[in-house]
Parts: sequence; C-alpha cells; structure tokens
Amino acid sequence: GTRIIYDRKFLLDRRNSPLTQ
Amino acid sequence: GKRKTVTPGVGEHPLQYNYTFWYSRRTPSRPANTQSYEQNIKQIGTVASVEQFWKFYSHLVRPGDLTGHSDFHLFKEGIKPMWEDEANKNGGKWIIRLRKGLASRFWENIILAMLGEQFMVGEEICGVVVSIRFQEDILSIWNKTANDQVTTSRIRDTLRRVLNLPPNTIMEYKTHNDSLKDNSSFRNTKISL
Repeated sequence: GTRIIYDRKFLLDRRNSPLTQ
Repeated sequence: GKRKTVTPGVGEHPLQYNYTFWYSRRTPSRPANTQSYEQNIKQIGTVASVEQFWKFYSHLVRPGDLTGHSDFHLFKEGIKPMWEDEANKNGGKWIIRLRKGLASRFWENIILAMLGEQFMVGEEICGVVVSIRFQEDILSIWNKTANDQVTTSRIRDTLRRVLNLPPNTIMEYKTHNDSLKDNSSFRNTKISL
C-alpha cells in the first residue's frame, strides 16, 4: 500500500493546529 | 495487560504506524541485568496520529532536562525496546554521541524523521532512543536486520541529513547480539565516518 510520509515542516505546523490545543 | 486500541481521532492526520513511548531510569544500586532492565522500563503512552503525538510529546519532560541515568524510547507499537524482542533480535542500532546540551533538539528531529517515514527502508525501523548519561547523551535508532548493509547505510545517510550532522560526526553501529554478549549498549562499537 501507500506509505504516509510527512516532512518536518508539515509535522511542525500541526504542533499548534486547533486539534492539538 | 490489555490496553485499548489507539486510533486517530476525527480530522487528525494518521501516522504510518502507531508508536509507544517508554521511559526507563537505572537505579545505581542495582545491576543492569535483563530482569532489572525490564522492571525499570515503563510504557507511558501510545499515539496514532500527528496530533496525538504533539499532545503527548508536549507534556513530556525534555530529555535535556532529565538528570541521572535515564532513557526515553519511542518504538513502533508492539515492539519492546529490548534486544530480545522478536523484532530486534537480529537487529542493531546506529549510535550518535552528543555533547551535553544537544539532546532535546536532536531527539525531536529524529522523532519527526521516523514519524514522517523519512528513512525509506520499508519495515526496517523499530524505534529511537535518547539516553541521558553523565558526561554525554546518546541518540540511537534501532533497525530489524543488522546484516542488511543497504538498509543500515541508508539509515546512516538519512540521519546525517535530517539531523544535519557535521561531516566529521562519528557514527557507530552495534548489533543487539553484540550488546547481549558484552551486556553493554554503547561499548565496542564499529565506527563509521
């Protein structure tokens, strides 16, 4: 199957997303 | 014991694998044999999405702020951070020794690379460890097949890139079998420049 790849910037941007508040 | 299955929440970004955080701390009075190692290592949480990872991670003490002889481990769910685990027994690890003050930043960077599937070595990655010691701190990444040189070289090269290591950084590889034989994680390693 396909692999779920995230780059560093994408992961860092999720750090402060509303879902993690 | 039985634990409930961890799954991504609504709207969250799933990870390729679930990962479990572990923490261990050595009591100086006790010998570092396998039994006391297993008794001293504690599972502290499992994450299935990017958002769950940040929520959990932001509540953890930064490794650079830990004192004494302690380790954080982040392993794929179902793999114990022990040499004897089925997924690890034919494996080994890359070791990077860090001078004091660098552990927190390098730990975060190696985690992000693993969670984001940056290593491109199929199912080979088992987990990462940051080991806080008195004189230096040590970062390790464990893989399943120690004698697969294509895999271990690719992991080494990816580490250099994602951690932005200076070209002269010494990297050492040690098979878990050798660790079992000399009962030591970081002694008698094979050096690779």
